[in-house]
Amino acid sequence: TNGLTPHQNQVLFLIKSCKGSEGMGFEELKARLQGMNVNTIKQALDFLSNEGHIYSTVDDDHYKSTDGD
Amino acid sequence: TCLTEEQKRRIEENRQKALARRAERLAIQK
Repeated sequence: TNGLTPHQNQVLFLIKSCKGSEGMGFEELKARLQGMNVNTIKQALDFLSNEGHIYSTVDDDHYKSTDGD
Repeated sequence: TCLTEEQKRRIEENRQKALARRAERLAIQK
């Protein structure tokens, strides 16, 4: 394991799968993670950001992964 | 998509900060 919860891994996996230079927007994440609570997604984003797994791009609602780019 | 130079600069800056945080966290875990 990589020390992340299943929710955090799901969010990170989706962000990693997005190859565009702007990364993935919050609305798209929400749409793709149907069934996941919005606050849970936000908490996962905060955690992943604090840990340096992801970073914001053109605005605070778009994210890219630091791995493999 | 077509990004402005300012957006590209911001993205790269945030990426570098995130990489530094990641390295910091990994160092703490060891």
